Amino acid sequence: LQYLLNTALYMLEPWERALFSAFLFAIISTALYSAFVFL
Amino acid sequence: EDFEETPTWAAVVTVLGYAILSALGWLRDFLRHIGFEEKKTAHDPNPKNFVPLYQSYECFYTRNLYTRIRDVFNQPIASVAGAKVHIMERISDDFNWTFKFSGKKIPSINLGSYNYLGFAENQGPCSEQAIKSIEKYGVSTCSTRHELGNQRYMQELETLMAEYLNAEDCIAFGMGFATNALNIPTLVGQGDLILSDRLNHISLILGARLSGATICPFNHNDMKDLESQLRKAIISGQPRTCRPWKKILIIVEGVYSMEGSLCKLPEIIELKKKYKAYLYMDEAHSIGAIGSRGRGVVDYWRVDPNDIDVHMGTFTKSFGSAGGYIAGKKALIDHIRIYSHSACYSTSMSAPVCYQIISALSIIMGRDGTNDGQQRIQQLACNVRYFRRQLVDMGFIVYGNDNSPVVPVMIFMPAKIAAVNREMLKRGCAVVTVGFPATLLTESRVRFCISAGHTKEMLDHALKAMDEVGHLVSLRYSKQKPHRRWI
Amino acid sequence: LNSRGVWLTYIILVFVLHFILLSIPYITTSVAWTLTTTIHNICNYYIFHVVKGAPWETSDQGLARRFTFWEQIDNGIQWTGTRKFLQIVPVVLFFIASFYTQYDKTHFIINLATMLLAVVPKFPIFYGVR
Repeated sequence: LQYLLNTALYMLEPWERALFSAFLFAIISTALYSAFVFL
Repeated sequence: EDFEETPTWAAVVTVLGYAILSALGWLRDFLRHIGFEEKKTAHDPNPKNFVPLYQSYECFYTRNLYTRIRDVFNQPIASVAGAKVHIMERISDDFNWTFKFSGKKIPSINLGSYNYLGFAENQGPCSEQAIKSIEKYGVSTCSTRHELGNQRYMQELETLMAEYLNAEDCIAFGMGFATNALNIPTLVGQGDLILSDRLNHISLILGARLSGATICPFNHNDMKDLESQLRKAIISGQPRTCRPWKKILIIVEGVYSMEGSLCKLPEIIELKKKYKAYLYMDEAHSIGAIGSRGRGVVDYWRVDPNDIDVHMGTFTKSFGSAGGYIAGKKALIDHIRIYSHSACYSTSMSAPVCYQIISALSIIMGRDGTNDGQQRIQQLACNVRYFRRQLVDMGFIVYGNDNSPVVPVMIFMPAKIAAVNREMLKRGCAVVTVGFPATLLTESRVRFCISAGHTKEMLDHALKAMDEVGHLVSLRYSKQKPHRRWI
Repeated sequence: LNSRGVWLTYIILVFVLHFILLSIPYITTSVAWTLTTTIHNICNYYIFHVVKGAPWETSDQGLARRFTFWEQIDNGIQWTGTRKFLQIVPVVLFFIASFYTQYDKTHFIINLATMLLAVVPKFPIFYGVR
């Protein structure tokens, strides 16, 4: 609930929440991957 | 009065939230534009071959932010807006584009309506008088005052109100908003200057714009800014011609209903005397609710009513009725009687509405032989201080003056506007949550309106609910003191 | 834009954009900075100098419709704090990008062009110019 409230996803429809969360997950995973490759 | 600053992280998260909503709003508009998603509003904001009233962009916010949470706004009620209220439950299966009534009525404690002295009741002396007046006068005169003249009860109301305010004369109108919007143009015009508080109500702003006078906003309750604007206006005069201003009118409100703050009346009067300006005081929220005798901020600050040139107020918030009044010198009121737009365009006040006010006024003034009115004023003052104190102790950021009957608690984030409203309704409390553009982008809030009709049990129930919701939705932003849970 | 936290959020959003670009494995640091600068400047130009009106119903009887976002800031008063901040960001991004691309000619031309796109319309002389 805190995640939904602070990112304002609480107001969105389920598919929009899923889209945004997937986008966020993609960014974080590519960042971790790049950090891993780089380091 | 304290206005604790927004924590920086809360401000950043709030703006980021709006950025995310805008980005996804643009995505939705794009999907509607390419036809991927069905448009649920009217085909376009502007039907074909019609003059465009709205730019489609102006509806962006309504389409993509407001619609998503509009189940918490404009909720229909199925009872009198008293201390308790029955909310009609609405169900939507297309994310608030359309609603259906489920037929259920949710009994709730009413913390959203302006009902400061608890006169919004459908039984008791006020409603009996109102009902009796319908039998005697009917419901409406269906005509304007200029056309059909004044009713006897109008004169009775205006005389009583003038006595209540300790003013020479008074004139009443059928609508509070129109009292400002349609009478300010009769007071000032071209070549005059209006100094308006930045947080003034939209009816004052509209009236000032309609008048054609030059408008200079000054920062909210900032007497230094007001004085510097006054000095600058008198020294430099009108733009381009540098002629002196014909009149300078300072427009302020007694209680600011969004901030819960009171105007600094003694200092404003000092400034108006020093610079020979006129003062227009809008007591929409303070008449009846503030001051030891309920005479508004004039009573609260114990200033001389004659120091204020134009007393304005409404009958909506404290008298359980509708309409507004302007009071002042007899010459002023006679002028308004002749030139007011409202007196020649809108119908006279309806008899039951008038008698609701007259009987509420008599009770407040103690003319009914009881001290019920005084008791209500005391009760409201106690309820307000108690409720506000508890909220501050629980760690919420509460804006405004300790004696203000409006208690704004800061929410900040847009999603929490809906979450707080829904969770409080689940716990049997009907509250009003307010967001942008009625407030600043980063200052969404829940605004409690306390009433003399609230018992301590009701307030405790509301405080307990607010404590749970505040914990669930994490609203305890205040840094001022250690927070404690509701005991 | 004058509210508390908006400028900080703006800077955070720019760095999040750069962070996203930097996370893509095949993009080098200099390309990431040039892309950051270019995307920021084009979005900045579109939002502040192309879009007119307001995304909500204003109570000024349609006055705002004719003005771009940039012209509506602080009711048109020039050189306010917010305007200076929005004017400086593209320039600072240009310097950072030039530094990280070791002043390579191609990157320099791209960054300079988009920086001018974002900075020139903000000059007071272009207020109300169409």
